[in-house]
Amino acid sequence: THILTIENEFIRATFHPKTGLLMQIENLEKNLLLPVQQGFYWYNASVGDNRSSQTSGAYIFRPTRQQPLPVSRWARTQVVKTALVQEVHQNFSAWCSQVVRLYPGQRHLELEWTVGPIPVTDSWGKEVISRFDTLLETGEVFYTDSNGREILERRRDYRPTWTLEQTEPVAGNYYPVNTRIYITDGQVQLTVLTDRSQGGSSLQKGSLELMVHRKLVRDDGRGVDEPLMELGSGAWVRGRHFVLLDTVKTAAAGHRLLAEKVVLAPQVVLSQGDSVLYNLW
Amino acid sequence: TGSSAPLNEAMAVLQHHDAVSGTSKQHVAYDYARQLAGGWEPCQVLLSNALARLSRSKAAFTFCPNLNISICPLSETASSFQVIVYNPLARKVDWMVRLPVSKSLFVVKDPNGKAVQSSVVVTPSTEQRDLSELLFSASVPALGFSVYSVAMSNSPAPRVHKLKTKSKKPS
Repeated sequence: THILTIENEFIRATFHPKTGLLMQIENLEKNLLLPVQQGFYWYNASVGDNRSSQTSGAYIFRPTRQQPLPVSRWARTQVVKTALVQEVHQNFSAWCSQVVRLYPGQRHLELEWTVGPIPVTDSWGKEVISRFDTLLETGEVFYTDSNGREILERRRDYRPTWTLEQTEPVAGNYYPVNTRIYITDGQVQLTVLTDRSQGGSSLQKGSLELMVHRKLVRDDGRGVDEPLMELGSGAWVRGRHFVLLDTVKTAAAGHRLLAEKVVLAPQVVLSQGDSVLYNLW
Repeated sequence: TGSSAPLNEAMAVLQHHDAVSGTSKQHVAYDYARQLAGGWEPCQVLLSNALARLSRSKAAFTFCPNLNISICPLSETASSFQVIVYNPLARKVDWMVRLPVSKSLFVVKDPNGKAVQSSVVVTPSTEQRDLSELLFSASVPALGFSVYSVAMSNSPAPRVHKLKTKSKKPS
C-alpha cells in the first residue's frame, strides 16, 4: 500500500504500489501531471505466415502480431535515497531490469535499462521494447528526429508523398530515432531522448515505444545468411532513456539542451596522481 | 606517439558498412570490434598527451571504457586518485560523476582543494555481487576540464547507503 516516489525540486516520479511500475510523472516547476505507465514488452518475431514467407531478421522487423507481450506485469523494486541521488531499481525478469534515477537539479527522469541475454530456448525470436503509455490525446501523430537535426512529424499508416497501403501495422509505423522521440496533445509534451540510435513508434494514441534489443532465431534472407543471435558481450545491452515532461511552448529548449549534454557528455579520465611537470620538448 | 587517424578510419569503415545495425556476419562484427579497439589505443595516447599539455603535468592517465557497467579497476583498487572531467560543450556543465569503489568512505576535493559532498551507494549488480559507487557532482568549465582528487578516508563512521528492498509478488 506504500506509494513509492522519488523527487527533486523539478520532477516527481511515482511508482505503482502493487506492480512497482512507473505510474506518474510530475513537472513540479510547471505544475504538470501526467499518468504514465512504462514497462518492457517483446514482439514475437515472425517465421513467415500465409501472407508472406518473410521472417523477422537482422534487416527485417516483422512481428507475428500487433500486440507485444509484457516481459513482466510487475517489477521487484529496491530504493536508494541519498542527498546526491534517488533511484528505484526495477527487476522485471532474469534478463530485464531498469534503474529510474533522479539527481538534484535535474529536469529529466533518467531510465537506465539493462536487457539480455534474451532467452530463445522456446525458439521464438524476441524484439524487446520499452513502452510509455499515457492518456495524452495525440491522435495518430508523433515526432522523431532526423540525425538530431530536423524533427519530423510521423503519422500512423500514412506517408506524406504517396497513398500508403499498410501491410505491416507495427513495422510499417516504425521510424529511426537518432536522439529523440516525442508525443504531444498540443499542450503537454512527453519527450524521450535516447543515448543511441533506435527504432521507435507510437502505435496507439498516447503511447510511445522504443526498441532496445532483439535476438532472432532465423535469418531473414537478405544476404547475411545468419540469424541475429550474438553470444558474446553483445548479448547484453545497457542504455539510457531521458524522459522530459514539459509544456509544448518550452519543451524544445529543454530537449535540445539536454541532447547536447547527452551526445557531448563530459569525459572522465583517471590518474593515480603521481605526476611530473610536463615539458613540451 | 598518439594519433586519432586509425580510429577515424575504423569509424569510417564501420559507418560505411552500417556496422552497428547487426547486418553483418558474426566474424565480420568481431572484425569491426577489433578495428575499433585498435583505433582507440593510439587515440588514448593522443588524449593523454593533450591532457598532459593542457594541465602542464604528465601522469599515467587511465581510461575506463567499461564505466557504463560500473567497472574501473583503478577506482576500485586505489586508495587515492585524481578524476579529470573534460567538457566538450561550449558552456559550463554540472555532471554527476559515478565511480565503482570497494571502500565505503572517501574525501573528494574540487580543483581548489575544497571538500565537496559525496556519497557511496551500494547497488545490486547483475553479477550477483554487491557493488559500491562513489558519487559526487563535478562542475566543469566550457571546453575545459576540472581535476578532482579522491582519497580514502580513515574516519570510522562509514556513510554507506544501503538499498531498501521491497519485493512484490504477482497478484
